[in-house]
Amino acid sequence: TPIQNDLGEFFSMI
Amino acid sequence: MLEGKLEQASLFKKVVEAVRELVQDCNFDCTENGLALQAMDTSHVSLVSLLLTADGFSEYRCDRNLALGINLVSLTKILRCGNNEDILTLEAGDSADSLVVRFENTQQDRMSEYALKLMDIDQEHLGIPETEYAASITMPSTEFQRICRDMQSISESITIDCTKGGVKFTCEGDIGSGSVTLKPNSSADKPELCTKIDLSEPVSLTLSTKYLLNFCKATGLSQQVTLKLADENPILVEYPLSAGHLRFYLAPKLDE
Repeated sequence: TPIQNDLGEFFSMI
Repeated sequence: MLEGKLEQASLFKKVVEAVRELVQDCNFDCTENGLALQAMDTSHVSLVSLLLTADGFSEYRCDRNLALGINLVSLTKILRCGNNEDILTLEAGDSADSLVVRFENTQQDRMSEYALKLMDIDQEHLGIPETEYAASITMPSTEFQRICRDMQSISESITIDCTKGGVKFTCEGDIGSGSVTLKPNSSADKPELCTKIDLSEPVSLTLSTKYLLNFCKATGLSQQVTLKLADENPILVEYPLSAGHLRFYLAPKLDE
């Protein structure tokens, strides 16, 4: 089963 | 000082209605260019990005940048006090502790005014990287909503496969599986019913049904929706507004 990723892994905090 | 007047309250009501389940507290960033909101949902899986540009308001004035911290549940309560056709005015002073929401009916013989207490919200701001999307699919928003609704009862995930020939939505669950394929089509007299695919390479993404369905709350805002996909990247689901946009980003589900 595919795992839901966190959006923070793709977008960086500014 | 912010002063923004919308000829129809329904636009703002619909926008807030579309995002309030994903986001509870958020800052409305007001600049001379318009109103913007960017917020992640509490589970940090999706992001809402709203822009209402100044030219979408019949009157707009913002002398100094303001961040209005708003609880969307409370804002919804106040917006429900106005009718869809009412003229809506939003007003806030530079160091105001409340947002004034004014409704005026079309006959201009009933005016109401409410004040919403503002909050201090220390919000994380995300930098959205420039992404080269492999595919861009524009389709009727009601069709996208229907697919998400239909598949919701079958599976927690929807896989979107896009090739030149079409876009295929697939779901697989305990009771069985399903798929819907849409081919590009065009109709000059009804462009809102067209499906358009721009593709540089085939792409496949698996996404949470629950979140996709949540984005569909924006269906009433636009007849068309655009899905942008890149391998192993968040999907972008965009509802264009007459002046601005409502965008949702959703992180993909990936194999371990």
